[in-house]
Amino acid sequence: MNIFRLAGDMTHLFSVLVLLLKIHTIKSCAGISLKTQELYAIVFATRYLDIFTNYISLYNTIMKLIFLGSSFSIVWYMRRHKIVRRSYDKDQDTFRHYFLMLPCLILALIINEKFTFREVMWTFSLYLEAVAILPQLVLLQRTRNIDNLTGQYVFLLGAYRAFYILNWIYRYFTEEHFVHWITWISGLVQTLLYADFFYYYFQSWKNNVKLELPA
Amino acid sequence: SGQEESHDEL
Repeated sequence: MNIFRLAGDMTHLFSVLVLLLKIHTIKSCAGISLKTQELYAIVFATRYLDIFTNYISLYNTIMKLIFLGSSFSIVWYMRRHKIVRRSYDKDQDTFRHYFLMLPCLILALIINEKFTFREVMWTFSLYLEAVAILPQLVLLQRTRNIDNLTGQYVFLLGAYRAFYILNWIYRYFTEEHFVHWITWISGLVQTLLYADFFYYYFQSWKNNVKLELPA
Repeated sequence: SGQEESHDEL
């Protein structure tokens, strides 16, 4: 565990907590894409298949449980909670997210480190995570009116990705044989998707104006 | 092996 990895995990954790806090306390999920949240739930479910069979550390197990629990409860809130679900921007959140899953699955079947069920599922989760933010970015651009918590949520998610790249660079120089093309390339693609958002986020922060994405 | 290394991440 290095400082970049820890910073990445913490920003990831905070992003989820910010989102849950928003949903739980103000009973609103306005501006949040259910499509992206469903994809994250699938990402964690397929990645952590070995949660009870492959013990790494107490830290890892607890974090996995938090990510699984939070992603499924966010989906539950948005779909089932009688007050929260009313604030869902259903008409704006029209991204066909299921269409993202098939190419990711096919790619995972072709390009993987080892052709086993566990490994293909792990790889699938990496590819899917790389594109899972797309419905959320599309929704942000459509709604234009981005509240602070939603902006912070996406910012923290992007920061998590950036820290993970620093973590891989660090591990590459400090650990032997640490070369994982699949993880790195899908992680890099995912981080680049945030570049545009980051640009406007920092502009609004610098000029102290409300965050708004161009149409 | 390399695989286990990458699987220690979240």
